[in-house]
Amino acid sequence: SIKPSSMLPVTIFDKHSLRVLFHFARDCPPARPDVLVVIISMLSSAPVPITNIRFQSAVPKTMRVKLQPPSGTELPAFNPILPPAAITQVLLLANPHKEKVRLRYKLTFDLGEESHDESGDVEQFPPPESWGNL
Amino acid sequence: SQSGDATTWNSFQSSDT
Repeated sequence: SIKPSSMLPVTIFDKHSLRVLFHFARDCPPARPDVLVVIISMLSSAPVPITNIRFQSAVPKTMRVKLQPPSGTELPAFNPILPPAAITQVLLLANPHKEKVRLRYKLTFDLGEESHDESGDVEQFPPPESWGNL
Repeated sequence: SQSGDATTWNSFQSSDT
């Protein structure tokens, strides 16, 4: 039961009608004040299904990142009448030295017949000293 | 020119690594 923090989500990717957001959880895992819990949300407004969605991430060697299985790997074509579909995936980030966090991601997906391979950096993280009660 | 970035990175992780 991860409670989102009051912080606004960060849009880390927004192209080809696919949006990826980072929501920061309010609390750290029990007894792990060095771990930030990030809920990744993926939303599509594409007129065709997006399939084979895969999110990978890397952090500096002084940190560790662990991705839990996503709630799915595809999103249906956007339908303004139906509630929006979303994929959620939990990312755990360990930062024992409380350094400024930098995260690299790779996002691959098929938009209809086109395959896409996107990557980028994320630096908008809450300051490590505030982790645990965001 | 961009200052040399001394950061060394872990390999990419996904949910099935």
